[in-house]
Amino acid sequence: ILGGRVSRLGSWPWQCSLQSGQSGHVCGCVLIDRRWALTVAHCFEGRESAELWKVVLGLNNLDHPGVHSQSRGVRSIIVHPRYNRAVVDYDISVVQLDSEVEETAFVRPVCLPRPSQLPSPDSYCYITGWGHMGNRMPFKLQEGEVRIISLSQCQSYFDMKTITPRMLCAGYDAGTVDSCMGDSGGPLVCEEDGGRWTLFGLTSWGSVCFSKVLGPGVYSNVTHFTPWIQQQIYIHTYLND
Amino acid sequence: CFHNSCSGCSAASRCEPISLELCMNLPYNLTSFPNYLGHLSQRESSVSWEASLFPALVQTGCYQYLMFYACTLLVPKCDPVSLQKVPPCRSLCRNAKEKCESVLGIVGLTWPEDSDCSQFPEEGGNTSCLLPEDGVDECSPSHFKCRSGRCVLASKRCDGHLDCDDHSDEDNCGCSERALWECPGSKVCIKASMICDGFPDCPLLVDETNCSVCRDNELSCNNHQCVHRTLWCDGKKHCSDSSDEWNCVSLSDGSGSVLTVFRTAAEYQVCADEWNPELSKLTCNQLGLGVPSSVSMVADHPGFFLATDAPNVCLSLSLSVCLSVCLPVCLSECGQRPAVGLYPHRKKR
Repeated sequence: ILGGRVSRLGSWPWQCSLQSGQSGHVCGCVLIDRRWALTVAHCFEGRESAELWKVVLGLNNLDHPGVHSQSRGVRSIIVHPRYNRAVVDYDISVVQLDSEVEETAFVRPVCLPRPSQLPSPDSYCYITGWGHMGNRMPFKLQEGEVRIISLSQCQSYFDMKTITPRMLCAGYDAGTVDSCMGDSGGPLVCEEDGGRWTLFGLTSWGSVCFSKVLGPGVYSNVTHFTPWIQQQIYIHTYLND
Repeated sequence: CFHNSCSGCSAASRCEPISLELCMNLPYNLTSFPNYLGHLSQRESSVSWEASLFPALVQTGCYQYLMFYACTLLVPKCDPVSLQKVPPCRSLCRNAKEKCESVLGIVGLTWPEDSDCSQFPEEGGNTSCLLPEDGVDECSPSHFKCRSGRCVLASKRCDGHLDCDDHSDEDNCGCSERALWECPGSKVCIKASMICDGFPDCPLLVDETNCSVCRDNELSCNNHQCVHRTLWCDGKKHCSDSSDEWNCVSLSDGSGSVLTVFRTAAEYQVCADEWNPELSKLTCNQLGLGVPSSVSMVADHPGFFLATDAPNVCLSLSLSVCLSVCLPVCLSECGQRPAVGLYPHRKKR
């Protein structure tokens, strides 16, 4: 996260770290149910097999997981059948954990948006992750406040790419606060009345974020996929093969 | 063999129509092989390195008649009377090489060695040779001609990148120019493979309508397969995309949030007899909505059928007897941040 700040332990109890073998943290992910998490499809390119992965929750410092962290293996990875690697469209995956997590103050699911519920342009939401900060990789979970940008305005930043309805844009013209490599799959969440947080985006792609950042970040639009997500959870939970 | 005897007759040369797309706009339409690059057939020519090198080189605009020259090598003219090949003139070869060889050098490529110009006759000698006539098109059919006259590969037309020096390759890019399908009633372009694939892409979902013709006793899956009504919501997948088991349990949109199940392709309420908290919990979980907040029983709503054979529910004796299950809301404890409260909130000063 560029332009963000260190987050307090437990501030984002749905944030998880998708880790693979020796690489350690590879991508962010988001807990949506005791046994289910979301991330983006491009994290699994070249590493599609579930046993390569584990999900760590209740983390703040990657180097010191601490007593509140919980680690789970991955039972199955469901990449969206329409995921398009070339244009990074339909960039979403549902991850089934090999066992339920214990819900604590530091590990809790985030809400999925209701059908056709979208954050309003110019509203402020939060992104979190352990991705690149522009000058280094952090140990502690970073958080940043970003502004939702309309698709039409977002398209103007990326004239060589198409911003599809499966995408959501957030950030700032100058890119002062933005997600970066290593944040992929992490949450873009907005607070609703009563302190309830809803997941509207998964960090997906953007312009180069090591050097001078230009334009906003692009997120997978979770609202577009909510029916598909719930179908996958239902099928894998209740349907005998 | 016409003019002199020969020991063995090599394959008698003959003319054949040009089929190489690259060279379909030449002022001649018969060719013969082997050609001047050693290819033995048009098929070999079409997959040769030169057949991709020259069209790419044409885009640089290094020589106006480069494509014409390339075609006289790839598919040399065949004289229908003498059945002999007619070569390019030496000056044409020399011009192309002098103007374009250096461009190849920039990208570390070399000029095709088979096309040594000394093998070709000087124009005006007693051997006829080819020179570009007026009106020869410098672009081939597999190019897009920019307004400025430049040629860019057809694949660059409407690809979202500005390739022509005057950007004309990105003008008027409708769906057909991009070999896409235009959604009726809108400007949205989608790939043909996205039609009837189970994922709505067009506004008003027109790409997913009229995709299947199922019999009366069947329903269409999300991917337009047909599955018998009795197999819907029976707990087993019959549609290959398992859509026969989607949304089998729902809370009716009406104010009461009445529990509704979809059985054998019809909607039913659930009778309250024998209902228990476990079923409430299972229902909310199946709906992906967390845990039940409360359950109440309501008199059945007019116009609804009552469940008769759904498992774990009563057998209704008549429309007036059975109360229905109503789950006002399944409380979802999602999206809370209890740990944040653990720290004394910073008092703004």
